[in-house]
Amino acid sequence: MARTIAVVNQKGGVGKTTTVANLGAALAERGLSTLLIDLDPQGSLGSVFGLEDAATSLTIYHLLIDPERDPGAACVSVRPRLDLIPANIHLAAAELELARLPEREYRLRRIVQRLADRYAFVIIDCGPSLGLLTINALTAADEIIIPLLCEFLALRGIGTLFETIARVRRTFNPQLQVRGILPVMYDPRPAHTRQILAETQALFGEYVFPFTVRRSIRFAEAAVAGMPILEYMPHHPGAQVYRTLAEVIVHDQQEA
Amino acid sequence: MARTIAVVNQKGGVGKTTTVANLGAALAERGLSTLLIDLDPQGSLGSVFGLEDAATSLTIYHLLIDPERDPGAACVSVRPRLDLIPANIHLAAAELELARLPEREYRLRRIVQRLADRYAFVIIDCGPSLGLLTINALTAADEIIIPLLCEFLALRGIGTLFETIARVRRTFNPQLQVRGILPVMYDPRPAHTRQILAETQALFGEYVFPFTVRRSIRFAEAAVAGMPILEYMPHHPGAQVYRTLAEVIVHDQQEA
Ligand SMILES: Nc1ncnc2c1ncn2[C@@H]1O[C@H](COP(=O)(O)OP(=O)(O)OP(=O)(O)O)[C@@H](O)[C@H]1O
Ligand SMILES: Nc1ncnc2c1ncn2[C@@H]1O[C@H](COP(=O)(O)OP(=O)(O)OP(=O)(O)O)[C@@H](O)[C@H]1O
Ligand SMILES: [Mg+2]
Ligand SMILES: [Mg+2]
Repeated sequence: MARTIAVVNQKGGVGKTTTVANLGAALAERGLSTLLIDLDPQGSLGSVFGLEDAATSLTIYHLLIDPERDPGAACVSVRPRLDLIPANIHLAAAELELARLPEREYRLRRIVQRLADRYAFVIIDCGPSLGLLTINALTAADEIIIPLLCEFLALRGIGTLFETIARVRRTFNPQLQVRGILPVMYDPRPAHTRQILAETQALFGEYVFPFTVRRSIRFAEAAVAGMPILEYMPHHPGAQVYRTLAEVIVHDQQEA
Repeated sequence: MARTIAVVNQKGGVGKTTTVANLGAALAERGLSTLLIDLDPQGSLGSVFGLEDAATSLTIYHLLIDPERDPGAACVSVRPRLDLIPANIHLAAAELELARLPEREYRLRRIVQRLADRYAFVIIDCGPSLGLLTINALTAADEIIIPLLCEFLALRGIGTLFETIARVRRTFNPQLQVRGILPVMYDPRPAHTRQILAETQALFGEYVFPFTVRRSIRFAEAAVAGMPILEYMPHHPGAQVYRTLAEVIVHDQQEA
């Protein structure tokens, strides 16, 4: 039975897609079959693996709107032990279309349940919003990872995110747990980012992972190359942090 | 009659809110009365001026849902010659509610038209999406400014944005023009960002403003202080660039 992790933060540009791609790659590297689901109409997740729009005929949009479709047909193998269900701009229409459908919050959960026996992990990349698509991700997930840019405007929204998580736990998914907050694009030199990290640790305690992904242009370069950083520069410190994250996630399971 | 400018980019975290706040401050500094409208449920724009949630009773959400309300009552004076209509998380519900209402794409345009004679400029901060709220902004606006982070994943989405702009121009707002693409958070040291800037200039020619806002932690510090950078560090190079942007925008008008 797959463990399903949603990577969520309504603040834009804080490393959600990068975290999903690299955590997925790290889990696959450890021999764990992993499915990534792109739930952002921007469709960045596919492009981080070199998939571009034209190649994707069946997307998560089709599965959400038509539950009769076989979800397995939308899984594209991007690396050994790593599949991906892509998204594209048509998903933007899904929020309005889903709103009218029965069981609208549970649509993604039903899809994941039909695929869960084929994978050890399912990881969902959310877009920068707390709308119906993200609610679907929170309803489908067992656990949540929150990437956080250590800047004031990014920390400011975390309270609202926790409120939304509590609401989903009450109404749709009692098992939902926050696995952790991952500081990303971290630059320890300015006092501001150090202060925001300290404030985050004071506010959220052991929710905050004890490691950070440092800011590095190599992440943007890797995206151009159509690879996660684990492949683009296997020994890069950022790649090592994502391997550590995978280790912590897998280890947690044994404890649970 | 106010000139209405929408600051748009569906990619998250690329400096939209920062650009609206600082362009607004620069226009007010030149003596031009300016209205800022926050159209992002995250409500970051208010917080950049020190306004936090509790203080905002009437928001853009109320005006969009109830056209009978007096829009002037929602305008909060944040600085001399600078007013702001705030947003908060309730706006997230507006997309679904607006979808069912008549003239759903024109709601913001009607609001702006009722306020246009009181201001020289109206500037709209969009959230990271191309949904109905952003369509409202594009329908209400005369001009568009696109902040661009010079990284591959950010440039990738610009084509889709131009397609959406073309669609809005055809269907809802024939006057709509792209005023320019503003490179922000620019760090000229890595080859990657220089390449992406060069590619942007090759693709979009004179749409790209001939200046960039360099990356600087001072922007995040200014947000903590509840001020645009023009106030926080009046002589900071980033503040000067936003003054230059205001100069170019105002000057354009004389040419038009
Ligand atoms: N550790 C890092 N250091 C430097 N740049 C990074 C790092 N992680 C990600 N990036 C870059 O930052 C930008 C934003 O990252 P990404 O697109 O993953 O964020 P996101 O939260 O998914 O954005 P959106 O809200 O638009 O979905 C990308 O250009 C990415 O390449
Ligand atoms: N020139 C700059 N240099 C460094 N940091 C900047 C610069 N401009 C903005 N920032 C910071 O980058 C982060 C993202 O900026 P901002 O919130 O304005 O982007 P946005 O596009 O409005 O994000 P969203 O998509 O979530 O609405 C903020 O923490 C902001 O303080
Ligand atoms: Mg993303
Ligand atoms: Mg913003």
